[in-house]
Amino acid sequence: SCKIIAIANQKGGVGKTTTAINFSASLAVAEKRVLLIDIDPQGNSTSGLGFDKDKQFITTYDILINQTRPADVIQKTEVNRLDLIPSNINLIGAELELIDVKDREFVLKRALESVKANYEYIVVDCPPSLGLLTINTLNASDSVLIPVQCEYYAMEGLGQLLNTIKLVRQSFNPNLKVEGILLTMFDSRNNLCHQVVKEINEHFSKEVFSSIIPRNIALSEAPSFGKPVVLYNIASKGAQSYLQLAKEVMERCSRE
Amino acid sequence: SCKIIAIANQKGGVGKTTTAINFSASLAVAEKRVLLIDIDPQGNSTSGLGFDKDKQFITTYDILINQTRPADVIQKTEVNRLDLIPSNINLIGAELELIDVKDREFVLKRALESVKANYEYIVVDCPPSLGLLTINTLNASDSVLIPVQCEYYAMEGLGQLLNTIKLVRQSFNPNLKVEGILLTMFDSRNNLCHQVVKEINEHFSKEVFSSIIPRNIALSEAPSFGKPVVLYNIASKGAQSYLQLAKEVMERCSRE
Ligand SMILES: Nc1ncnc2c1ncn2[C@@H]1O[C@H](COP(=O)(O)OP(=O)(O)OP(=O)(O)O)[C@@H](O)[C@H]1O
Ligand SMILES: Nc1ncnc2c1ncn2[C@@H]1O[C@H](COP(=O)(O)OP(=O)(O)OP(=O)(O)O)[C@@H](O)[C@H]1O
Ligand SMILES: [Mg+2]
Ligand SMILES: [Mg+2]
Repeated sequence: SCKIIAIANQKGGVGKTTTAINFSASLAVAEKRVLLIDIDPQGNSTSGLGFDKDKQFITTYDILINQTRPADVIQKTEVNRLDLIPSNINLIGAELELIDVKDREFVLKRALESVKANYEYIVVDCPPSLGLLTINTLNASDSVLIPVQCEYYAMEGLGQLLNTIKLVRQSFNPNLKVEGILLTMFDSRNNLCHQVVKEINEHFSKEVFSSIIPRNIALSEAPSFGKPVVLYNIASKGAQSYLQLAKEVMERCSRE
Repeated sequence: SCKIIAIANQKGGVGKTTTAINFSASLAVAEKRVLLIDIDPQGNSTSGLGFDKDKQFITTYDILINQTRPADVIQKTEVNRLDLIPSNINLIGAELELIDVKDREFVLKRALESVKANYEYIVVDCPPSLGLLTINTLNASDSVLIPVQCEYYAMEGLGQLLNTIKLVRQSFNPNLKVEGILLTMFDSRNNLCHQVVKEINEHFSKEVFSSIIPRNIALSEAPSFGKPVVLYNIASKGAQSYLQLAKEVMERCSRE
């Protein structure tokens, strides 16, 4: 069976792309067949895996607007068992063009039916907004993994995001669960970080992953080499923390 | 006369809100009359200045959708000469509702005509996207101040953003200029930061501000106290760097 996990948070810069790339790559290293879908017009998951965004002629846009089959858009990556559906700036038009499409909120869900059997995990990197691209993803997903930076504004927005997920569950996708809340860019020397971790553990103890992603230079350097951190520097704290996260998610899934 | 400056970048988490709040407050400290407009549904500029987002009953939403006069929405802040037009999650509906409005790209521009005379600067904090809220802002603005984090993905997105600004200039707002590119979260111990600064100085030397904002704990702590950093800790490097930026922008404006 295939599990579809959305990486979403409307707050910008919290580590959605860094998590999408490195969590997927870590699952692939653990011998799971994984498909990463970039549904952000910025195309950071696409370039972060070494693909030239300007040379992607068929992207997520075509799946949503031109009924292109996902199998015709899928690319192999440098990581064994990890495939990618790329995106680029063309996707920016999709939000407006989807408005007039019948069942516009379920276009992605319908499209993924044809490829689910080939993968054990499908991970989707969302843009920093709650528009039709993110709604389509939430409707197609089994669960949502929520990266939260250890900062004030990121914590403040968490309640609103959980509220939106509840609304999606009530009106579109009754099976949508929260896979977990992932604390990112944790800096042990920083007081505010400790306060945010304490607050989130108090309010959301059930959902928070025990794996915490530290602020780690290898994670911000790796994308400039087009590689996930497990290929760039597997000994780094960044790589180890995402391998740990993949293990934690796989263990939770095996218990379900 | 009044200068309207958009703080915009579709990349998330680059310091748009931190810049909008602290640049505005620094201009006010320099005795300029300033209006800060929060046009992001996240409402971070609103809460970062100490306002409870859930208690804002008239917001930017009402100006865009209900033709409310800006004067009826403006709130005084703790900083002398700095006023705010607040926002909250209600604004999320505006992007869809604006679609059917006549001249939907110019609603904000028309609305601001009635208050421009009361301010020397109007600063607008944009969401991390290039949708109708950001387009409305770019059409209402004289210039765009672009915060760029010293990171790979933020640098990668800069070319796309400058392209979008050029398109807006050609089709909607011929006067739109780039106020400048502001390097943020600079960490002198981090090699990648130095590389990004070098690259941006090479490709965009005309646009880059000489003021650089360092990564500084006071900047991330101040919003949890609802204060701009000049009120939270004026001696901090964060406060000093935004006072320096305000000075640099005012000097550029006086030469125009
Ligand atoms: N744990 C970490 N340590 C150091 N740097 C990190 C870490 N996680 C992410 N980064 C860096 O922080 C920046 C923001 O992360 P990223 O782009 O993954 O966030 P995002 O949520 O996908 O942003 P957006 O909202 O624009 O999609 C990037 O430059 C990334 O390289
Ligand atoms: N120079 C700095 N030093 C330390 N922390 C900073 C600095 N600038 C911003 N921050 C922190 O980094 C995070 C991102 O900044 P901010 O929210 O201002 O970015 P943004 O571009 O407005 O994000 P969004 O795309 O979600 O609107 C915030 O938690 C903020 O407090
Ligand atoms: Mg991203
Ligand atoms: Mg912001």
